[in-house]
Amino acid sequence: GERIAVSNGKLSVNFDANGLIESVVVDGVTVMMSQNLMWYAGMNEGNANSIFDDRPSGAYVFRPNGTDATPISTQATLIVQTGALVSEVYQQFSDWASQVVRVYKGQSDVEIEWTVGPIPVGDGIGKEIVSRVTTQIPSGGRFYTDSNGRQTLLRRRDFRPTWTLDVTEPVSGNYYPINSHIYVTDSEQNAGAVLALVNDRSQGGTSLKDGQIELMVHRRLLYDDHFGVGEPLNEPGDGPGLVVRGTHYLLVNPSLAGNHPVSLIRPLAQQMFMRPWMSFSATSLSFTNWK
Amino acid sequence: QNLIDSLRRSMGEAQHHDAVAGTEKEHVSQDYRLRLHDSLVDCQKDVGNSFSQLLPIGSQALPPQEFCLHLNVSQCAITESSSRFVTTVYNPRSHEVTTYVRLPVMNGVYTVLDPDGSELIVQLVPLVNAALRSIETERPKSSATHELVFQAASIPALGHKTFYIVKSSARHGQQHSTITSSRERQSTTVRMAEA
Repeated sequence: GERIAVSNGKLSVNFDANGLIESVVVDGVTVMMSQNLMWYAGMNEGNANSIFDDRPSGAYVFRPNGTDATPISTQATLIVQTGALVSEVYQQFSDWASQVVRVYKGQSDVEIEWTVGPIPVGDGIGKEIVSRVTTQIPSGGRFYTDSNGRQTLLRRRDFRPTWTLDVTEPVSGNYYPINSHIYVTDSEQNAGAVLALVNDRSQGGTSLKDGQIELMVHRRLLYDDHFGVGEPLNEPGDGPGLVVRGTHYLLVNPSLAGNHPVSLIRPLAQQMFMRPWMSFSATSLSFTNWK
Repeated sequence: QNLIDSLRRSMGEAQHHDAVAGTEKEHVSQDYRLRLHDSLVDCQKDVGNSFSQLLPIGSQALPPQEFCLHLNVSQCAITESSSRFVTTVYNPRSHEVTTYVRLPVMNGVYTVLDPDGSELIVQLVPLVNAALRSIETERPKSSATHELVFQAASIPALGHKTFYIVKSSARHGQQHSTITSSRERQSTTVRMAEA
């Protein structure tokens, strides 16, 4: 029921009384923001009609039943740990969804380590889980996604550059592959604000509202989508489902001050993509003898 | 070369669209994982061999390099069980990097020395307890209670640095007062929501 803040001296992340992120302060400027883990309901079997034959959600098909996602929980139970090098807030949303929000000393990004699963499907509904961040940045229906970690492409909501799009799938029709990063900004002249997420594996992502971006982190679906894989996306077999853990770097910058957004994102993307390797060796030697 | 080619081959296979998108059949995904794991182990052998060739003559008797593939769920047998060990951090990027290292350990007071023998700032972060986080399902084989965090600074491009880590009770002759002050400096303040 308390407001909590963790800081690394460069930025601070503020949590509201429900235990959810409510703002990030960067260089003294407060950027209002909400972030939560949410789920889309999978489309079940038996939805054939005069236009489409049967197309349930499945390994190849992202086709949510409905036009928006639902928060797994509107509250989180917190454990707050602060120290000399890292301060982190552990958020438990449910017994199958939690994340740790970390700020390391000297770093300009926020690390979000999410742990999701096993996804409950006792209600007979497949679920696809996303991490969604919402700000008030007026991005004008534009967002940017990488292409295999190389070129960064402009995307426009409900739009295709080479044909007139008839929007029949308002959510999945705006989803793109995100292999490295996705961001929104309010300025073409690199003078405004930027919100970015850098991911550690290929995920789907979009911006369904101005100032908002989301990345899909886990899926559990109950039907074969008849596109050839021949089985539902429901590992392992009929078992409990998978627990998945991963990391997103959240970058918020209220004023680009002439920097191109990708100049701030690319170092984080390289840090995520080419992390240091570690090896270990036990020793009984003193440091001097060992050295 | 065949050790490296093993990983090269399984990574090539994992470029198949269903591996990248995760749309393969379940048993196929298990096969991808098995191949990637086995070839990672092959590569680790090669890295270990190359590393020992970097060491001065006569130090080949040192224990071999070990790798931990479950650091993301705070599981690493050697850091959990050793009171004195070294960790080598290799930077695969083409420019110098500074990164934070997190190692699963047992509770205690630790000293971390960089290659010059300078003592680094260390923080011991408790792992969130089992009650709140279904820990048993996540890391069945780990006895770690904390993560040891320190900054590995200025790792050279395509290079490595080795850090020496000792659990203070193992350092002979250290004064109790020193240990107490180190413990305080390394500690993490924990606040939990009341049930």
